Amino acid sequence: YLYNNRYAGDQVFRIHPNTEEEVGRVKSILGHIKVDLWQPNSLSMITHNATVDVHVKHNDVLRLHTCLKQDHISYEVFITNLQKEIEKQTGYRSSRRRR
Amino acid sequence: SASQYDYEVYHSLEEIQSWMFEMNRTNPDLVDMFSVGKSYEGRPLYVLQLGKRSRPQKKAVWIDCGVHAREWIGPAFCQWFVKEALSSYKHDSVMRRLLNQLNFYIMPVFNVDGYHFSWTTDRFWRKTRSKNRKFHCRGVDANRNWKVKWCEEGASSHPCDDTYCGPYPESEPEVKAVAKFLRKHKKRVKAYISIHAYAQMLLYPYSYKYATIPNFNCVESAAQTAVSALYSAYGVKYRYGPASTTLYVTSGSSIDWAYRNGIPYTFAFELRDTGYFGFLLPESLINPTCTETMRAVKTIATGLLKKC
Repeated sequence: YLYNNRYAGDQVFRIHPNTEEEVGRVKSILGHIKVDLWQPNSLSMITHNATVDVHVKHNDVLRLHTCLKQDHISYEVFITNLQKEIEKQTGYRSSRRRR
Repeated sequence: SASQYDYEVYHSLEEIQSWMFEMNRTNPDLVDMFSVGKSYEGRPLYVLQLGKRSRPQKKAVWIDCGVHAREWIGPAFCQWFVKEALSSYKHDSVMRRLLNQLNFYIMPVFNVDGYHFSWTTDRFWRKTRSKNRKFHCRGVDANRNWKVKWCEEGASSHPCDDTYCGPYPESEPEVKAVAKFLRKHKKRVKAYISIHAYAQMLLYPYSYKYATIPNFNCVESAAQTAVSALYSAYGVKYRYGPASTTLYVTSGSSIDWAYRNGIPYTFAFELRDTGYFGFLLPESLINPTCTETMRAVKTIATGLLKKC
């Protein structure tokens, strides 16, 4: 595996905070989980009506689902297995090369 | 060799650097290669200069890619630009005129240490790889480290944050080296372009404040023409405008610094996509993304040859 399979089961969430209150909730939730923000680049830049793309480690995926559902915050998962996407992006070529 | 190099896959730092040497070796009349300095971990910061050696004081365009390590489509575009420029010089009158009348400084990988790290260890690394004296966290956001409104809104002073501005302006050797080069050549460099991803936007100053730049009409018109040219390729829409209102307020950015340093046209491209693949844009989309961006960059450069 690429990167020693370290991204197996990781997911990328796309979160849609629609109100200032939801922005506050999203900042608080993401502030308590170790996440990798893809867009925007820091919690302070999260605003309503702008999406938040966040990479979450596999062992925090369930927790984030639970928190967002509890607060009725709109979201979807746009990458369900990050390792697979990484393998697809370059893995295919390196396996070709291996062949 | 140059003819077998695959421009439609992502390449490691080593592959890109040997490709640069090959471009330099096989195109003696149009290409020069030099280093503007060394990275934090001691790697050379290579730049290719493209252009006919006609007269010393030609106007110039600077294009850097790979400021943020995980944005791999950036270095792919810089390689694509070089390939297209050199291969079309003979048969494309627009490109021939550009290379005859302008020099292009192309820096395929600005953040060489971070890019190498994103290939070997952490695919989503963003920053440089400099060490911090007090914290275990490493790296500075190379687009928050420039000496313009440094470390104010939109940057973090905490070393573990992804938007960490650094211990002081130009603390990063990579930033200092490029700033030094652009300061030295400021009279000739008329456009600064920095390639990032992802969001599908074309941004221009200011990033650090909600205000209008003095030459707004010329820059706005150049941006509009550029995104129209981009759209003409595959119908992909890019938003454009001042970075502060189009994306968000950030301080210490390269386009603000370059603009304040006297370069009248400074742009940041946020290439594809808007968040289906994010940083993992598949290799199958390198071709269309680079083709459309090539059209945009050519119109920006062509605009420099006219009066605004």
